[in-house]
Amino acid sequence: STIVLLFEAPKDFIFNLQPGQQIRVGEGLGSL
Amino acid sequence: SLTAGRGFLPRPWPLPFLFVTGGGYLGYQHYKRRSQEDDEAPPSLATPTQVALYHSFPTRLLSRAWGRLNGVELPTWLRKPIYSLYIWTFGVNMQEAAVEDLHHYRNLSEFFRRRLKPAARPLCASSCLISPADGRILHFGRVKNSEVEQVKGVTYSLENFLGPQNSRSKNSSLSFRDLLLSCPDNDLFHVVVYLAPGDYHCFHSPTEWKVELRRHFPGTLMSVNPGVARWVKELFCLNERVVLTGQWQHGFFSLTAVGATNVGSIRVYFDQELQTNSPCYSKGSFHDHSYVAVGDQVLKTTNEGGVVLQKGEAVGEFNLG
Repeated sequence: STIVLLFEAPKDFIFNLQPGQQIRVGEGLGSL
Repeated sequence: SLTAGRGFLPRPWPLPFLFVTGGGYLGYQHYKRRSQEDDEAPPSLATPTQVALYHSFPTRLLSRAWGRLNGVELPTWLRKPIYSLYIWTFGVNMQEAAVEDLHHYRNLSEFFRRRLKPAARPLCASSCLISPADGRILHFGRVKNSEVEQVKGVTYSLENFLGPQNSRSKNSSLSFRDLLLSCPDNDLFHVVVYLAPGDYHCFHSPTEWKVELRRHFPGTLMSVNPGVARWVKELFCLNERVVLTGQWQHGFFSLTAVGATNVGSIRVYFDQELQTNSPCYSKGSFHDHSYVAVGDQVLKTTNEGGVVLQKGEAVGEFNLG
């Protein structure tokens, strides 16, 4: 199963992620 | 002599033969893809015939049968060995489960839906957006030209994924992506989280937002593991999914739960009407349910039209079959 998030944000939104990384509920995905 | 010997020979069964050969073929393709993945080679996409073959498999029927099987109550003595095998195979961490005693879970479906201890998932306070699920980040980035990448180099159409928007007819000169944006200075972003079989399978609200619409797309239930996502273009548009759309502090926001063969049904806690992986729905259609005022009827859970979700709040879960 998969969850897909699609969202609008200011252009300076930055992801704090690496492709393939393991993640858990509540961990930050990105910030402004 | 063939006619005479017919009584002795086993009858050919075309359907099981098709399943076995087809399954073997897909297994081989999966093995081939894994090898390519390891080599970090560019994805090799399935041909339309291969996709049509996979698409024609009765994956929804198989999924429901799998769900029925896993809903059978297990005798107490059998629970520990069965769940231990599952834990060992998929690397489940039972120390974070709310109930660690394996005898407590009556069947594999209950075990799959296990809850976590209250403090097991602290919420990141410094981030405006948190992970909605446990899993692996398959892909993330900006949406360009109304095409979204399910994995690097394999795209799907945003319009096929979300379905038509009401605002589309009002201003047809704008692209689908631009129609979703409330402010031209903003951009559209996406994140894909893949949940492996051993992961905690509830999903939570990634931010504070208001859900206005639920759109249910009954579809096929192909595997969504990263290998298949690299192989089948538009996989997320073909599979059964539930799209929740609404608004957050920066404008448009959506969360989509995509089902798979083994995990075919999706539950949303605040929506009792939603029924997924049901034989009454046909592939290719979609069904809307608005959470904003409908005529004179306003849902109790709404606040100024829409279901308000807090950051980290439990939203729903995936179920076996």
